[in-house]
Amino acid sequence: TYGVGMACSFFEGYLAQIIPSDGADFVGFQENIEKYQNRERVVFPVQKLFIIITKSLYCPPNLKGFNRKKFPYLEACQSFEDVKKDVAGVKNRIYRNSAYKIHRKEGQPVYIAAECATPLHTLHRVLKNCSVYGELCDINVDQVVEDFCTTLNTVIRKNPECQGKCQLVYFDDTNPNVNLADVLLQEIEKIE
Amino acid sequence: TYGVGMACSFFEGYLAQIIPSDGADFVGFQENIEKYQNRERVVFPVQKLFIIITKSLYCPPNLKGFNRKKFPYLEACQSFEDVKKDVAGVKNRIYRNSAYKIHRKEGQPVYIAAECATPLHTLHRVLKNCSVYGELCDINVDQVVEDFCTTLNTVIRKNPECQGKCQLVYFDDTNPNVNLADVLLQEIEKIE
Ligand SMILES: Nc1nc(=O)c2ncn([C@@H]3O[C@@H]4COP(=O)(O)O[C@H]5[C@@H](O)[C@H](n6cnc7c(N)ncnc76)O[C@@H]5COP(=O)(O)O[C@@H]3[C@@H]4O)c2[nH]1
Repeated sequence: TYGVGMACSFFEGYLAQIIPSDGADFVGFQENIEKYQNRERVVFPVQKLFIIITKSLYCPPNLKGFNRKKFPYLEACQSFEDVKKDVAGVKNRIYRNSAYKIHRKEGQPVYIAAECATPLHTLHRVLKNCSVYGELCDINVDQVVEDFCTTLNTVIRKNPECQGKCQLVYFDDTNPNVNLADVLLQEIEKIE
Repeated sequence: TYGVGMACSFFEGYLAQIIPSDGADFVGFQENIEKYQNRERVVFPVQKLFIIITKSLYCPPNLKGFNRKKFPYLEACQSFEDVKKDVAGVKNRIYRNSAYKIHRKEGQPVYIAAECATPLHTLHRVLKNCSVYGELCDINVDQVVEDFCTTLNTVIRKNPECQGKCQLVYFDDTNPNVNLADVLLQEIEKIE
């Protein structure tokens, strides 16, 4: 149940910290998007955090790493306002989310909040280092990813403050014909 | 093997990012301590990151939460310089460590780099929420903590860039007669 554990810790240690308002300094993720829209004078057609799940578990530092066509393509923009909290002895730990715009062949760029699922990225790095992390290298990766996604979707659904504010997006990065910007535009069209 | 997974992800996703130099902008944890010493004109008798493991898994936001005597006691100071990296689609993700000083009844305050082991803090929060995280609530907590510490110590030892630069400190926070500042001073004396 390594995938189940990863999903619970990703939700409790991260999404539960950055999505809901804390009733004090931090207004919450969706309000953070609205502040960004007002400040930068842009529009986010979908005000959710897109969490990208890749087939290979590999995540590039910047999502532009998954651009494979001339159009549409992703470009990182100014980040959202930071969330700062004292956590487990670390003063002012910073949680930061990235905004991206999708440049299309025709029409205005489309703004979105997106990032990869960090626990999968970390797992990818662990699996590349089996001489150090021996025990974990026997795991069934597809099962772990499936458990991670199923558990995460369940936990998000059970949490009224996060339900509807974040969405998993599956991306087969091992298929050279698939372009992440297209996948994200399709997700946005489904929701709009 | 939930404890094993937590330790591998804590090392690969965090310690491996903040302890070694990256050969470019980030000089490495120990050099970061030296920069701090020069800038603030203070001395750290031990230039390691102390990672605190609590018996209850509970971690207060600020380590002063574990002060239980008049002296010695912990006070947070200026944080170390941030480590900034693009990670898994998040631009300029920030990793920040806290410096604390230990005020003693006699003598100068003692400076240290310390924080709790965040994965245990997250696990504590997960276990308090069993209605949401049902599956994980059956785990044997003592076994998980033991696996976490054993695996983490093994992985640190196998990694020449981190070996000797971070140290686990066990703190029985359920015992009202134990004061974290005393435990840390004893660890420092052992090492000096
Ligand atoms: N995208 C993203 N941005 C963040 O700021 C962030 N912070 C946490 N996470 C992910 O949520 C989950 C729960 O986090 P937790 O703090 O319990 O464990 C973390 C924590 O114990 C430690 N760690 C990581 N970043 C920091 C940090 N900045 N300060 C202290 N500890 C940290 O190393 C573990 C693994 O980190 P990641 O493998 O990057 O993914 C984490 C994890 O999957 C993040 N994900």
